[in-house]
Amino acid sequence: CIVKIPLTRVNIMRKTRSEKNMLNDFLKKHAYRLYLTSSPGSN
Amino acid sequence: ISTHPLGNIEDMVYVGNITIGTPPQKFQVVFDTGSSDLWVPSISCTSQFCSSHALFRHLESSTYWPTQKTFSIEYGSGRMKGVVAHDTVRIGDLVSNDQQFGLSLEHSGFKGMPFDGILGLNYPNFSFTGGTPIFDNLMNQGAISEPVFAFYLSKSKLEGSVVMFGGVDKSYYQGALNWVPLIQAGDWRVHMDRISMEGQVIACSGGCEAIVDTGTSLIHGPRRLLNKILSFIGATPRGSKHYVSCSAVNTLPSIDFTINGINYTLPAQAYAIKDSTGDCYIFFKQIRASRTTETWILSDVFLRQYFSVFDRGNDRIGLAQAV
Repeated sequence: CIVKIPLTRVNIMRKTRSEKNMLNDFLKKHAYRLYLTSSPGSN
Repeated sequence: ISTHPLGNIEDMVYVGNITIGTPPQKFQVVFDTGSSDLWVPSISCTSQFCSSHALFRHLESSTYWPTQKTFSIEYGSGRMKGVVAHDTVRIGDLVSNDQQFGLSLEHSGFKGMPFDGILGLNYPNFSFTGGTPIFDNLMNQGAISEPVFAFYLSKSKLEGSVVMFGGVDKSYYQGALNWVPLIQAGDWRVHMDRISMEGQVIACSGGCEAIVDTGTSLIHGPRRLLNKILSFIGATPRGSKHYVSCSAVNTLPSIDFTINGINYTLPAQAYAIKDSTGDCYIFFKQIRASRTTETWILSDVFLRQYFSVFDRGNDRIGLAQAV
């Protein structure tokens, strides 16, 4: 009864140089951190 | 022809496909244990993010119905705003009818990201859309046999990673599956005993908290303690990153994360990765230190080594050596 969903480890190296540079800038700031910075109702 | 392997430094996000609506519209999402909401971009979205991603066309879905509710979510990597809606969501063979989800209209910070949306797998109390998260709906609707899901994040291959729902496939791990109770039901956060290198406690000396988060790529920890580890490794700062010589990686010490009395070892090959310039940088990042609690985020870097099971039925996390 287990449902398996394949995950892809995204290969951003295939993207264009400008996109990659943009991503590098982004990673410097955030490094793909999705964890929430606030909690519901905190605003 | 001479071929050379390329370091794949930004190869850090794991995405999977889901569908929303009738007939189904496909989206590539991050399965994120750090948040609780599902959102995808709306056809009405005008942000730059939306120009390069799959957009939900609500008028084309016969099972869609809107609400008057709006929501906003601020993640560590960006923020978005949108409206709350309901529709049928499918994850593989699993169907969540009348699933509440977010349709994003504005984004900041997500530009260029290789996913359309995020599917949160945390407890309901972290929901910003205010509805029942998809895993809770699947449990309530009796769609899954056991209230668990598990992640196998492949170390080297672009493919081979899976998230599984409703049970655990033992072929993805070896040895024992060690269970760790949550500090509190409501967040995938456990108590960690200590962090040590070569037998020396280097952080978390009095115990600390660890968030087990599939939506984060690097190990996050408090600045002072991270600096201690980086100094122990002999990493040198360059820009916002810390580097070591790639030729030295094989000689660098492992890091032991002790959780519930069991050591989970992270070898240097897991935390020091070769980048496109041929240098090796350390997969750690600072987190803003809490005044009260020392918190670490055990992210994909850790979860590539350890198969992880998220057990909602018993409010615990299982960890085992990944194959």
